Amino acid sequence: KGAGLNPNAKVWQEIPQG
Amino acid sequence: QGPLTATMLSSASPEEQKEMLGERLFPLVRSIQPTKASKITGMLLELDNSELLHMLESPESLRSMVDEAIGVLQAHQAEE
Repeated sequence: KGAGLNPNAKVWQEIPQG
Repeated sequence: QGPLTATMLSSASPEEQKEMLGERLFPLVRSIQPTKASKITGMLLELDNSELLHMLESPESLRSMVDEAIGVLQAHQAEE
């Protein structure tokens, strides 16, 4: 289970709009 | 803002493609799992873009993948 999901993946950061 | 399509992605660089997908995915992930949404979105973005496009269109698929990501995270944290 969870193949392909990496717990050490980079955290997503929202780019501020504008 | 309509749905994101493979055609829209194909005009962007690989990095921009993940950016576009992340912008769409993050609010959806956050509505399912508010506390770890940034981490889970990062994990999901490592999957194939075609799979991510499918998840954007299928709340059920997205939810099950988010659940799976939470499980992977918890198992990882338990190991540490």
